[in-house]
Amino acid sequence: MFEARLVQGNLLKKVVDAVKDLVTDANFDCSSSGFTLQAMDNSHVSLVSLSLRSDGFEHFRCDRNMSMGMSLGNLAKILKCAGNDDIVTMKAADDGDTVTFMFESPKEDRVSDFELKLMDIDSEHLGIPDTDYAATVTLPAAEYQRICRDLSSIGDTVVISATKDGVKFSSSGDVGTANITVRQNTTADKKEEQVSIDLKEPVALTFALRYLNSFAKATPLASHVSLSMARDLPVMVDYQISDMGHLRFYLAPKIED
Amino acid sequence: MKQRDISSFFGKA
Repeated sequence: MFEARLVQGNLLKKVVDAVKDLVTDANFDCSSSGFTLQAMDNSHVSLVSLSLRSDGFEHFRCDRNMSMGMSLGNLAKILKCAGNDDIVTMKAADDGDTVTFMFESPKEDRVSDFELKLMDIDSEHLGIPDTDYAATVTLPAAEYQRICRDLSSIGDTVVISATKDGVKFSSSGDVGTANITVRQNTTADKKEEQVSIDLKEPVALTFALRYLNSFAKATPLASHVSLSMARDLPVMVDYQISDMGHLRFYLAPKIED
Repeated sequence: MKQRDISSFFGKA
């Protein structure tokens, strides 16, 4: 039996909204340590990795490891029916073919439940090694979203280069070129405006903006996002979900033909 | 420019 109660139910809604355009169907894996998802987008260019630790739930019970295949579009439709402040409880039997979502209003005057049909999804699980990144920039999530959006009107790809002077995002296309540089700013008045750069060695990589833009759909989940880069390796775009875990996206760099 | 499959960077778990 699997049962998980999440007081901040809208967090689940935000997670699903962040990945549903990238991944159509995915397996959610439940174990005593938590609720996780790992999935590649349809074209196998990027990887999504979600981890919600069991201790972040008000109640969490998972008697045996299980994998629940869901259509993220259908899951999003169901979660849309939850009120913003509702408590969400997920329930599934060990051998069932459905998962139930129960929504409770904070005043306890409205309770609803929605059953979602599970699906069999073939998916290979990838091992993501701990990487010694050459550079990590942590910037406001809204700033990352803006950079990706602004550069998308100029070109299809972005070169992200991290040097001691800052992290530069460059794009070019028919319109012309654009460069946006963010510099370390750990003394900003507001904590949510701070930018920090951890640079071990300079690194520059090229990425498809379409995917970086799609990752920015996770903006409502966290105040900040970290981009970690190492030569010839996928960038890790990491949104920390407070007290619970993370939603990470990995995107393979573009390389010369 | 070429785009490698993301799975080619990570081993099977």
